[in-house]
Amino acid sequence: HAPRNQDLIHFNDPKWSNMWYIHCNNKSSRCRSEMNILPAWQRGYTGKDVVVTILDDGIERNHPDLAQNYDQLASYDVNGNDHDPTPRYDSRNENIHGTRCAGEVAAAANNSHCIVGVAYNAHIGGIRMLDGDVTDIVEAKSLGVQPDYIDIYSASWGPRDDGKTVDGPGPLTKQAFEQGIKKGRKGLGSIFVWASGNGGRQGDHCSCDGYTNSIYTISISSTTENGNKPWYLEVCSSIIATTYSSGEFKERKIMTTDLRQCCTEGHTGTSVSAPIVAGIIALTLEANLLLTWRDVQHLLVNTSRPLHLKADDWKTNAAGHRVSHLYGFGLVDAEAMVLEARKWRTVPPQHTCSQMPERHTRYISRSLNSSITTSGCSEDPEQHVDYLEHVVVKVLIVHPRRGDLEINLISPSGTRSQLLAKRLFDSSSEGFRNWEFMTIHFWGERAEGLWSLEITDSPSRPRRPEVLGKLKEWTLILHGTSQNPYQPYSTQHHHSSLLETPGPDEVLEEPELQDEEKEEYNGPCHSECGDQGCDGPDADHCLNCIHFSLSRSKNDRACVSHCPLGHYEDTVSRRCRRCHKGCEKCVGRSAGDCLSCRRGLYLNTLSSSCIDTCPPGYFADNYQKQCSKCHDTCRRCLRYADRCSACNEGYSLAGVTCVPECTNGTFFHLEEMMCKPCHSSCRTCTGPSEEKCIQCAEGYLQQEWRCVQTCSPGYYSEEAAGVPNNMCHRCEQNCLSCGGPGTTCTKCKDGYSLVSRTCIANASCNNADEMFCDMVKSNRLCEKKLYRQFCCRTCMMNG
Amino acid sequence: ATGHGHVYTNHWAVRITGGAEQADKVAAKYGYRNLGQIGSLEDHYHFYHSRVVRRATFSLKGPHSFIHMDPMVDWAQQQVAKPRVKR
Repeated sequence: HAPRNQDLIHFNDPKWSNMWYIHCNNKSSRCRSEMNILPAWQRGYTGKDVVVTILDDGIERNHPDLAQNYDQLASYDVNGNDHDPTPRYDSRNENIHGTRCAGEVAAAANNSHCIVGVAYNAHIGGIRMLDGDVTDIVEAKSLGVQPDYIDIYSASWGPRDDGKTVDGPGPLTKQAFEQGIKKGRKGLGSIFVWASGNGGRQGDHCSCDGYTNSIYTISISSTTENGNKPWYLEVCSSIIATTYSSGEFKERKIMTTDLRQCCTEGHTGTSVSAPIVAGIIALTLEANLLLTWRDVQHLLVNTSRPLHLKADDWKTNAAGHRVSHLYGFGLVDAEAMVLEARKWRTVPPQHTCSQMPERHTRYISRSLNSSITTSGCSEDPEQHVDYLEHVVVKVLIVHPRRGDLEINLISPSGTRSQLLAKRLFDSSSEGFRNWEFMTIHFWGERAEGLWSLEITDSPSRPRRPEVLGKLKEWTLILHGTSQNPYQPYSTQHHHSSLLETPGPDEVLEEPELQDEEKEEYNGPCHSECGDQGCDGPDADHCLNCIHFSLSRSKNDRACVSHCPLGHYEDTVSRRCRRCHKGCEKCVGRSAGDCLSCRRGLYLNTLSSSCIDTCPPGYFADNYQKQCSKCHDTCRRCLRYADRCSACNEGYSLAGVTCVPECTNGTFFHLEEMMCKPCHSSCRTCTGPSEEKCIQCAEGYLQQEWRCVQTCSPGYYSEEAAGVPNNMCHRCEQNCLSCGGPGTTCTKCKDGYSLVSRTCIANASCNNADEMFCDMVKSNRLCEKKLYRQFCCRTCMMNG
Repeated sequence: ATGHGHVYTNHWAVRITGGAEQADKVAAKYGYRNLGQIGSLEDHYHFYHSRVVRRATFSLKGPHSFIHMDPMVDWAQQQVAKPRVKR
């Protein structure tokens, strides 16, 4: 139980006294204020200048608790295609959800109405997008509204939580997420908060929801007042943290704003939790607006904690984080978030390392184990993952009953994460087609080593025993950083003052950290350390180096024996210095000092620089990774020197070869390497025979690919644009001779009769009575090409 | 295409390079209305066809379907209504 707060803040909002999850007011009941929202307020953080929007069925913008903080720029009506997100009112009050979520984030404080939002000074907007057909376009548009203006998008919806649905974002929505984290908030990345599923009663598993299971969303679950699992809660490995919500008999509930300017105590489910976290993140961003989308996830990992939350699967991973499939890293802590945020140093760039075991189909009888040993892509500095963040397993599984499967992943450190539990209601035979399961349970662990995927198949109902499931392929996708994301505070303190943003209150003392700075190290140094010693055991603890010093980030240097790719060895200063952008090896830092280039770039041998497109006369030689010269006769070539795509003057292209241009009536004979005469019917040609004509000689007509003196039967002669002589065109179908295009037949093939200058099959209909023929005539079917053979002759002959 | 329980709408997502003018031209060619770029996704446009059934269990074919074969169109997808549940 948390110590009772000294209730320094009091608001006149009528439901304030009932907001047990924010403050203690009743000494006879337990305090459940461990989310530490009040202490964060007391430090001065209330969400000022932070913009949150709710993706839902709209928000009541004139609600007295929302009007003050309502922000039109953070709002849009995707369903109605206008700027007003007001919900559609109906007798059943179907569209209450967005307004309820919005109040939790940013209901105004001290206005004598209803409640107080977690970030009661934040801007709040609403994206109305659930009141209509929700398509990939609707979702993608909603996630991309004002990405540079909106900081936090909170969504409390998803695919059906019925225990049998496997569904996630479509291609556009996936792109919208990616664009959001890459470009949103002017490059810091949009923050997407998502409610994990409510399908607990249906045995659902939130790994089957591609939104909550995405690395781009912060997936939030719920706990009851006493720390029990609410009846609705789903388990899964992508949940990162938890808040209080309602969900157990005789326990207190959550208050919020309701439609028609009302208040409610009826809001429940994980929809309560996502907006609470969105509010807490708003406080955190107020403490440090420079946090990236990944910084926010790191902060949640580091500050959320299990407390009294009851789950039988709490475990400590190899990085020391306590984590559960019900609650992620535990209950959020607003005060810890703002305090950490103030002194936070942006984590190193995200790297992604993918690895796939040898591709062959494996049958899943009762269980199947498949392992991969990975170096975390240490061979490629751009992909190297040493310290883990999200881990994704993409599987292609064929299975007669999907719900019978359970999947676990075991990290090299021995941590086991359940990616999927059995789902009793899921009888689908679709299997998992490139479905991505995500886990945050290995956060902070090291990537290198043996990873094991365990698949268990336990039939819950009789199944045909001879039909086995198959694991066709799987890919391990590791996300993380190549270096420790958390530098010792002393280093940060000295070097990263840019990111330290003191809060509105006084800067806090950090006695523990100051003590840490004074500690002395007496152990052995790394073998690359020089004569001045070290202050720790690793290569980045050296005070000077034997060989070269490599800067891995602004504040992180390590000693190395050789400089890695992308660097050159400056022997004077004994430092690894960066090559020019795009160089893999170089002798200096300028663009013209490259010796070889990174993948996708080619060395221009004339300028010693790396370029992505070779100049004319050169081709991109993938083998030598340089621009090599095309054959002398080629003006341009593709992939090989002699594979020409354009020729120099005096040469013309024959296939992919440039050959000397020959005079009219001759062609270049490739075997004899000389100009030879065309067939007498050709003016120009590509070979000696009459089928090789390009243009016909005087007095000849072009018919198909030959030059003829007169058109063959079934052809008629006509002028053609761009051709000096006439051409022979084919008559209409079944004509033996004709006067021109269309219905101009003069003679028909055998088995056809000439009717109205068109050739109609001789066959007669046995059902062509008068009425039928009247229908054929009145609809003028015989004039329509598609119906021409439709008893026309019979009807014509019958008059 | 068979339904698989899907509901096909008369909205399309289309990727066309060459800007909004080009997208307008392609839309007009097959009887669509270009409702503009999809959020912040460059080259992705929201097309709407008023003469296609608003909600159908089959992807109905017609002259509008030729848009999928147009050389100016990199990718086009008829939009399916996705069941989404408030939590």
